This record gives sequence, C-alpha cells and structure tokens, in this order.
Amino acid sequence: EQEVVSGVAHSRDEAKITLRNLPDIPGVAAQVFGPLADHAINVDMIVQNVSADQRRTDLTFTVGRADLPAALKVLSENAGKLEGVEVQSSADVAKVSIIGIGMRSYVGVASKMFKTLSEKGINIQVITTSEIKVSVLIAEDYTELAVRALHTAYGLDRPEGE
Amino acid sequence: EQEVVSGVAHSRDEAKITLRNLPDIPGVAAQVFGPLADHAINVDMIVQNVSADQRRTDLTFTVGRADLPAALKVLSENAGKLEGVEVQSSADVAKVSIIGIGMRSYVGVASKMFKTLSEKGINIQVITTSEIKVSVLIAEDYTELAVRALHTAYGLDRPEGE
Ligand SMILES: C[C@@H](O)[C@H](N)C(=O)O
Ligand SMILES: C[C@@H](O)[C@H](N)C(=O)O
Repeated sequence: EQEVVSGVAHSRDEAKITLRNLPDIPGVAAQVFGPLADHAINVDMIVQNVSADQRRTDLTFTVGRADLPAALKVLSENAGKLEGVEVQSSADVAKVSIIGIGMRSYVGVASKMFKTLSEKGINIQVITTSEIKVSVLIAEDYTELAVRALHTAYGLDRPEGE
Repeated sequence: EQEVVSGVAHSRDEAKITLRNLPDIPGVAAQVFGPLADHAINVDMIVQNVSADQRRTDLTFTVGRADLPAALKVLSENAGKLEGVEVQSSADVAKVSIIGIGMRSYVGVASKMFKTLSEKGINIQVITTSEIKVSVLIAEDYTELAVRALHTAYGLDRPEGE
C-alpha cells in the first residue's frame, strides 16, 4: 500500500464566510461571486453542499483575513440581501491540506487525515477535495498540532538537523 | 484580464451520497471514510460545509456509479447507523469542472462558470474547489449543455474541422 502523500500545507491567513439559506435555484451562486469578482476580492475555498429540502442550501468560502471586511461589505450589498439569507463569518480558522501526486488510494489518504485529526480532538469544520489535495478548515488554535500530527502520520517528519 | 482556463472536464460516471445530520464532533469523518477505505471504494469529491447549529452537519461525497451499491452497504453498517443520521443518494448527477493553471483571477473564473450555468437554467447542487479547479455537480441531463456553454464562455470552442 503505497504512501502517495508528498506534503502537508497550511495557511492561517484564512477567514470563512458562510451564507445560510441561499435559495437553491440557478443564478444564486453567480449572485454571490459576481460582485466579489468585480471587487477583485480573492477567494480561496468554495464549498457548497446538496440542499436538504430542495429549496435552500448553505455556501461557505474563504478569503484572506485582510479581505474579510471588504468581502462582508460586498455581500451585504448583494446576495446578503436575499430574503431569509444570513451571513456568518469567522477569522478563527486555518486551512490544512494533504497534497499527493496521483492519489490512487485517495480515500485511504483522506480517511487517514480525518482519523489523525480526530485522535488529537481536532474538529473538522469544512472539507473540500481535488484529485491532488484534501483540504480542511479547523479552528486556528489547532494549526500547529494538526500539521505536526499529519507529518508524523504520513511519515513526513524531518530527520534531526535538517 | 487574462483568460487562464485551459479546459472543461466532465464525468457522467458519478453518483452522489449525502449523509444528513452527522454529529459535528471529532472522529465522525473518520467513521465515514475509514470503512470505505477498508473496502477499497474509490471516492472522488468530498464536500462538507460548516455546521449550522454547532451540533450536526451534512457531508456529501461521490463515487463511480458501479460503486454506489457497495458504498451504501458500507455506510449502512457504519456511519449510517449513527443516531439521527440519514443517508441519501442519487446517480442522476454529473461532475463538470473548469481547469486552469495558476488561476490568479480565480474568483472571476468561478463567477463566470456559475453565471454561464445559470444562464442555461442549470442548477448547481455541489461546489468544491482547488487552486487549479472549480468543480460542480449538476443533474446529469444537463451535462452536454453545460459543457458546450462553458466551452463557449471561456473561448475554448474548437474551430471547424478540428
Ligand atoms: C445555491 C446555488 O449554487 C444555486 N443552486 C445556483 O445554481 O446558483
Ligand atoms: C462532521 C465531521 O467532519 C466532524 N466534524 C469530524 O471532525 O470528524
């Protein structure tokens, strides 16, 4: 069973914004991100799950912390105005990612990441994936603990003196 | 404003599984994916959003359609047994992705994707992102329409005869 993880990346410069109860109809995602793009606000992760009731769903995205006030202002003037929609945010998060090349045993890599974090009592707030990366958002206080635990779990610890 | 999108990818061989009301505490994601990894079930997208009530959250992942029965069986014997948890699934989805290299104007690329799909009346069910890719799940019937519309939007249409 080949280890295919090449690295652990992390970023503390993350703030999460969640729009609750977005109408789940065509055009809404565009209403969220169009104005953000027009204001050149850099967005990192975007996560939206399946609607539970075919009517509303939640959407979370992250920005650098310095961009949080600007992003919230843009939302308040646009999608944040949609009826029933609530905007929540927090800068108290960090993004931690497992990077692998050609992760054929992808689910094994993801499952090990989730298990390792849980063994340290670290709650996973958001999960998003691509073929080469599994990324999570966790509370910022746990960043160093998470990164160290993952380095050890995937055998990426550096030898002494390196 | 530089176009940095290099391609549109799509896969109809996708089935989505959503676990509703997972307890949002450490160890739960591991309980979902550990058994799937043990049964060598290939997982593609994994999407989890922030809990709305600090107690429960939903998690969606996709598998190839042939793996759907096996995945559902594994879940029914594991995380699907957690109190209050509901497992929903559908094979009527397709994954469509925009691929870019060094997407500096990332939010612009994502916003254009969402706008293009909405103009064709295509609802976006799931969104997940990485630095080089924005992926969505849509109803499978709309796959070809979505891919053609995105090719046109990003100027990727092939010249006649190619
Ligand atoms: C919620 C949002 O993604 C909506 N479903 C849309 O297509 O724009
Ligand atoms: C829901 C699940 O991701 C949970 N928060 C965990 O850490 O495992």
